[in-house]
Amino acid sequence: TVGAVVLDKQGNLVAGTSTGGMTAKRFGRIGDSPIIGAGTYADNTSCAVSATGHGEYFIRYHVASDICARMKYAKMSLHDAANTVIHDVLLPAGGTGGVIAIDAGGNVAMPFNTSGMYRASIDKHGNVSIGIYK
Amino acid sequence: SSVAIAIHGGAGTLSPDDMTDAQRAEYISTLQTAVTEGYKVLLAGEPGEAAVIRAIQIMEMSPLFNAGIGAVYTFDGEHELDASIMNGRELNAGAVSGVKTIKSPIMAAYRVMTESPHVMLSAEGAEAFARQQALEMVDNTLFNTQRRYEALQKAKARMQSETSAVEWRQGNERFG
Repeated sequence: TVGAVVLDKQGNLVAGTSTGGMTAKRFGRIGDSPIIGAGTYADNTSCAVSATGHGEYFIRYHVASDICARMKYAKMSLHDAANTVIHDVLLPAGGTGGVIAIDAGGNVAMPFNTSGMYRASIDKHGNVSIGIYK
Repeated sequence: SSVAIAIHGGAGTLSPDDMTDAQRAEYISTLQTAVTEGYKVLLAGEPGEAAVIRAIQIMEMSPLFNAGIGAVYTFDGEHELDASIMNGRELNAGAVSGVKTIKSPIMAAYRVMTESPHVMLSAEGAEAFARQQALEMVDNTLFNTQRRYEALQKAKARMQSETSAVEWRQGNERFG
């Protein structure tokens, strides 16, 4: 699975995700990537999120929109909302994976509860970061 | 306003032992290209959707990632691809699922968002819409890679050894 989240010059947040899904999948199995609210979500009043991981859990826990809702209604920061959902909600339930997220201030969060996630970002100051492992 | 971008290429049980320095360098280089190209689109003042599509298409065309070329195989030895895109301004969104012959699923998702009254189209219907939109259509074998084919054989061997579907929990393949 691959994904991107951006803040553009007009102040809009956009999220996108694309995937081949799960190895050896059968019976038309669909994961979270094409499900708006689960693997992809964007709302200018909170954040944009793209997810990757065990899709069934990301659907059941509507991970992408949950992160944005915590910002919108619980007034959590992007970092706290994303880390809470990935580490305190999803992992105890057995869901593994991670997200990339960005907010209207151009802040970036990339939490994951597995040993690695291919990720890269360029923040509002132009700082580049690229990582694979924890 | 200032601009910013983040991308991912998948999560999982990754270990430094799993790849050679050369492979790691290839991943880093492709991530760098994708994030930089998307950022350039933003700096040029183009809409966020263009930057998201640019960055994701670079990874869809790379055999390194589970999307487009390099996608994992289904049980039946094919590739079924999914994609979605969402804009935070008016909460508009588009998605395709279970498509096999659309070269760029993220572009198809974008067209669903901008050229149809729907949010999600699936399988043959999504393919018919993509053809109507004159998107590039390809043979499913374009997405083949040896590495993923071998992963399919391993997964199928494990499935046969498991005693029940419930117990059959996938290994690293369960990650998108």
